[in-house]
Amino acid sequence: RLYNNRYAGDQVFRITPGSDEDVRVLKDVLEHVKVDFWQPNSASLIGPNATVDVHVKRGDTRGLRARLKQEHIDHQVFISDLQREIEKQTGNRSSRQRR
Amino acid sequence: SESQHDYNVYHSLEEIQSWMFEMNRTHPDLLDMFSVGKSYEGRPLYVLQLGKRGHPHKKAVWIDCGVHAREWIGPAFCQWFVKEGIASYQDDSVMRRLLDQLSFYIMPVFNVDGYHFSWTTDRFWRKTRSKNPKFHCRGVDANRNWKVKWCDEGASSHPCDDTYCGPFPESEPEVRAVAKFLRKHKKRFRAYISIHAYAQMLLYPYSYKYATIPNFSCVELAAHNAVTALYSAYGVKYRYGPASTTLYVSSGSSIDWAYRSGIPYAFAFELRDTGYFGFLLPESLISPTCTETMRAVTAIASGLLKKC
Repeated sequence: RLYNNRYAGDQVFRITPGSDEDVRVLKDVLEHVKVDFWQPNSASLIGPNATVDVHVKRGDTRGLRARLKQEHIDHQVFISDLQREIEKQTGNRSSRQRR
Repeated sequence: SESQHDYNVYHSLEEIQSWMFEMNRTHPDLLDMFSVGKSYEGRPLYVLQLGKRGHPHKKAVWIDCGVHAREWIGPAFCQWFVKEGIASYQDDSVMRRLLDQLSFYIMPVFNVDGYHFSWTTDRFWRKTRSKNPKFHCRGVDANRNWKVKWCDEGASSHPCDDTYCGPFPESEPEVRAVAKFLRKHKKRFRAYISIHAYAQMLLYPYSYKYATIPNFSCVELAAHNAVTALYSAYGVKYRYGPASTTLYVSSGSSIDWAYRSGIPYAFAFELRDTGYFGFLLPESLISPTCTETMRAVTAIASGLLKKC
C-alpha cells in the first residue's frame, strides 16, 4: 500500500466558521488537535466565513467532529478516506513503479 | 524517450529529471538545460531555458513549479508548458512569436528534496528538507524565506510550523540559488511566475502589506486578461488580485521579492481545485488544468510584448 497505508482512515474536514466568535472557538479547538492545515496555511490565518481545510488523523476524527458539532460550527468531510484518495490519484501504478 | 513521457500522469523527481535531459537532447534548437545550484540534500536544481536561440539579452520570463512539495499539479504544469511550447512552435504563430522574442526559464521542481520526500514518505510534506540542529522539526517554507519583509506577518518563526520562515532570509539553498540567478539576470526578466495549488487564484504583489503597486493598472490588466483566457478553455473561474487582500497577508514570498527586485510582473498561480480534491487532484484533471493555465501564462507573456 502506498506510504505503508499510513493515511488509512485519515480525513480532510472543511470547516466554515461563521462569526468572529466561531473563529475564536475554532482556533481554540484546533490548538488541542494535531491537524495539518491545507488551507489556509496556519491557524493564525483563519477568518470568518473563510473555509478551513484540515487533514485530521484517523484517531482524532471522531473527537473533532463531536467538538465542532458541540460548538455548532459548520463542517463537512470532503475527503473521507485519504489513503483511498491517494491511491486513486496515481491510478493503479504500483508504488515501486512510482518510486 | 520523449514520446513515452506521459504528461497526463504525475511523475517522480527522477522521471522528471530524465525527461528534462531527454527534451534537452532532442530539442537543442529550442531548449537549453542547466543547473542554478544544489539543494540542501545535494540534488541539482535544474532549469530549462525554452526559446529560439537568439540575442543573448532577449527578454525573459521565469516560471517555477513545486515550491511546496505536496502541490504536484505544479511540476505537471511546468512539464506541460515545455511540451506545448515545443510542439506548437512550428504551427502556432502566437507561440512562435513568444519563443522568438522571449526566453522562458522553467524550473519544473523548485523544492526537489521536498518533492522526492512527498513521493516516498509523506504525501503532504510542504516545506524543504533542511535540518536545524537546535530543533527536531525539519524544513522551511520556501515561500516565506525570501529576503523581503522576512518573517513578519503571515509567517512563523517556529521550526515546526508549516509556514516557518527559516533561521535567516535565503537560508534555504534552493531559495538562495534561484534568487542569485534572478539577481544576476534581473535586467532581462520581465515576469516572474510561481505555480502553486490549490484555490484557483491568480495573485500579484503585495503579499506583505495592504498597498497598491506602482504599476497596478498594467498588472491588473495582465491578470484580468490571464483569467479571461483561462476561463475560455473550460469555464473555470479564477479570482485575481493582490495576494494580501485576495488570499491573506504573508511575508517573505517569492513574488514580493521578485517585484521588489525590479521584475515588473510577478504572479503566483494557485491552480485547481477549490477544495474537492485539494492536493490530490486526480490525473484525469491534469490535462484540463494545464490546458487552461497554458492559456493564462501565454496571455501574460503576450502582454509583455506590448506596451502598457
